[in-house]
Amino acid sequence: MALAKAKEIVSTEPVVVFSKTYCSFCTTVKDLLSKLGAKHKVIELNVESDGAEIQAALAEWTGQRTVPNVFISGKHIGGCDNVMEKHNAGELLPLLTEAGVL
Amino acid sequence: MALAKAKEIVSTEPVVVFSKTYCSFCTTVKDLLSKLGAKHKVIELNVESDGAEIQAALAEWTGQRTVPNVFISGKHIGGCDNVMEKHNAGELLPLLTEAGVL
Ligand SMILES: N[C@@H](CCC(=O)N[C@@H](CS)C(=O)NCC(=O)O)C(=O)O
Ligand SMILES: N[C@@H](CCC(=O)N[C@@H](CS)C(=O)NCC(=O)O)C(=O)O
Ligand code: FES
Repeated sequence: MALAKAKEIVSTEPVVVFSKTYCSFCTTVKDLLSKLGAKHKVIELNVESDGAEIQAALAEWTGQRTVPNVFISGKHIGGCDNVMEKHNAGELLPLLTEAGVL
Repeated sequence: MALAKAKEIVSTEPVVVFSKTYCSFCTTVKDLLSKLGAKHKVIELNVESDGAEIQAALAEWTGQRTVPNVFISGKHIGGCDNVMEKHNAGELLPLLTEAGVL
């Protein structure tokens, strides 16, 4: 089932980006993480066969039904705006360091 | 045919945004035009029955196959980045004024 799968990924991967390949907001987040040198797991919801189910499960679980949907150390961070806000406030690098991906 | 339709819209409407309803980059452009008080025609390619054909026709015509795809006074402006660049350079308002939509 999709919710169990989403929770498993989020609990085992330090940084997870639920994404869509064609989406510039998702690209922005993925590019930022790469630029910072942070290892991150990407799940492309428009490519996964159960992508729609995962997106619905994430909506139920986090209240966020949009992409990108970002988790660090099992904690829900949010979307592109949330990630950029944390980055501009100097809070992203510490989170990534604690997650052990830098 | 889609190319004729796209060219007709672009030649008759002063400002045209080819868009997709779920896309934040498209929302950014549409919100900016609204905030500036500029009347603009929006074609939602994920809603129009021939949206995919129009998108392909635009790609052929302009070399740009992404959304948002923006035209002012029949001239191809580009995507979200192009529009924001023009705006930050103070060039967008003059274009919109010349187009007669302000
Ligand atoms: N403010 C949000 C915007 C998120 C958003 O609207 N994402 C769009 C794509 S850009 C979305 O998920 N649309 C519905 C979908 O693709 O299912 C953020 O910063 O992430
Ligand atoms: N740099 C471009 C990015 C355009 C882009 O990649 N658009 C995406 C949606 S955000 C797209 O059209 N993807 C393919 C599709 O939707 O057909 C811009 O500023 O507009
Ligand atoms: S689909 Fe365009 S920014 Fe997400």
